[in-house]
Amino acid sequence: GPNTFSLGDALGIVQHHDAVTGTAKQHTTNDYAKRLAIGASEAETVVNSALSCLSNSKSRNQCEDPVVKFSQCPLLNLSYCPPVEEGIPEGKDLVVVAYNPLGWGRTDIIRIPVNDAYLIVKDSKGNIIEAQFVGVDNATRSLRKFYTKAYGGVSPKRAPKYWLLFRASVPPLGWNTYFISKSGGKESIKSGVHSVMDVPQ
Amino acid sequence: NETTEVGPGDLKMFFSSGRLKRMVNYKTGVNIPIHQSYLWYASSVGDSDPQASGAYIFRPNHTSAIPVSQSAPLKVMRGPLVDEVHQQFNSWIYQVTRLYKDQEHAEVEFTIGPIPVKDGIGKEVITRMKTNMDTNRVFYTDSNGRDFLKRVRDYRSDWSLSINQPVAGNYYPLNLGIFTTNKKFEFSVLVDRSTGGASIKDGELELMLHRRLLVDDSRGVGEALNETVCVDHNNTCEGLTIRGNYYMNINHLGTGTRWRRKTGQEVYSPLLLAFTHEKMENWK
Repeated sequence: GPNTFSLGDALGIVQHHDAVTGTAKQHTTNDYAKRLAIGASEAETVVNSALSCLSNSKSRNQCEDPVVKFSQCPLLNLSYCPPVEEGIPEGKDLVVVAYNPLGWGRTDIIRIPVNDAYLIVKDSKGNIIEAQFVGVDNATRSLRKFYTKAYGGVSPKRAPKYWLLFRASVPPLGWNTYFISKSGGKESIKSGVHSVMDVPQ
Repeated sequence: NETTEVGPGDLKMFFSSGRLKRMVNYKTGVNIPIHQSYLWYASSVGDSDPQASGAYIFRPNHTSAIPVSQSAPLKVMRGPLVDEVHQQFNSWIYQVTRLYKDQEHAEVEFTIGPIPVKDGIGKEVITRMKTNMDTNRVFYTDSNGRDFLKRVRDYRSDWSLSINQPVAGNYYPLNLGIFTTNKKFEFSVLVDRSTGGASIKDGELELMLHRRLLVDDSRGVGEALNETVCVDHNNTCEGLTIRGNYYMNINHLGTGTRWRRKTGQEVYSPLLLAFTHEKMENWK
């Protein structure tokens, strides 16, 4: 099964003084990056599989027979997040599980790239929570375009238009689940506010 | 001449003429004029002393940095959770300043690069925050993420220091952040990555965010610090573009410690997000 050995190995290797200080030759730096990326990717699989065990579908035990497959978005800062931007399949919601690795509860803003401006966000009890849409800026678009091309990423045809922001409260060393769904226009207006832009002179 | 107030909560920033002018926290009553800008140091390739600026050595050509631009037009996005100020400082520096409703700091997202070097000059890009605080040469930087240690400009407590490098000689490594104080207030900046920081003049803090150099510093690496990324096999390559955040906070003297500790932990332990598709009713 998936494990975190590659990440452990990569973390061991990058404790070399040249890796810590940035004084390695370029080909060595590239190798450090590659090993870290492989390790992080495998660790991501471990976490996804653990989350599948922890969050059961009502109809079956997810741990033994996972039908719900999680994925993560390491390039979220470039607005690259295929499971979100490809859209929500008919009859389903987008489920966002947030895990807090700290020993105290925290409230943070979650920011995900979306294409649809008519979305509502619900907490785990089904209450609609406040959300805000902000347009994706050109700097992010061009960065996304360049790096997905450079690293061979498969980018959805349409780059996301908006960031969807909402407030998530997560207990210490615990998690919380949020549901994002398509809505009729009215419900969305109540829940998600589009940012107002002004351009001062 | 228009002043623009930004921030949906108690923390506000005031911008005028395309620049940050002031930061105010109405909950704590702290009010500090702060100017923020981007500059770059021209990297030395060696002079009478052949030492060049490189991966190991930071050695600028001059003691003053070159400003990227005097101001940058603002685009302000306002909403109930966050206000954002977007600024393009030049063709290769973009910045978004975010003020969240319930947070006591401003988040600054910088996108820098590719640094142009066709003029034959290596560049070490900094952001500088200027306040009117009388800081008496003193500032504080973290010690590898642990205690903040007192630093005094042009001075070492354990030996007699002669200043040959007035800028580089006052740079310290940052892993968590940097702050400075006067008799009433503290001004703190936390980083999301290891970098260099200094206070070259009283009331000022600066962070080195990106470097692109053309000459090796002859200390062993044997290559110039000039990383590129290529999009195809025809050698279509560019210098790196970096994107990251730093966080600015103002507080009364002695009360910033709690913010630095708590926020520092949160910056380095972000929420882990996992996504899937399922009907809410079927979720347990």
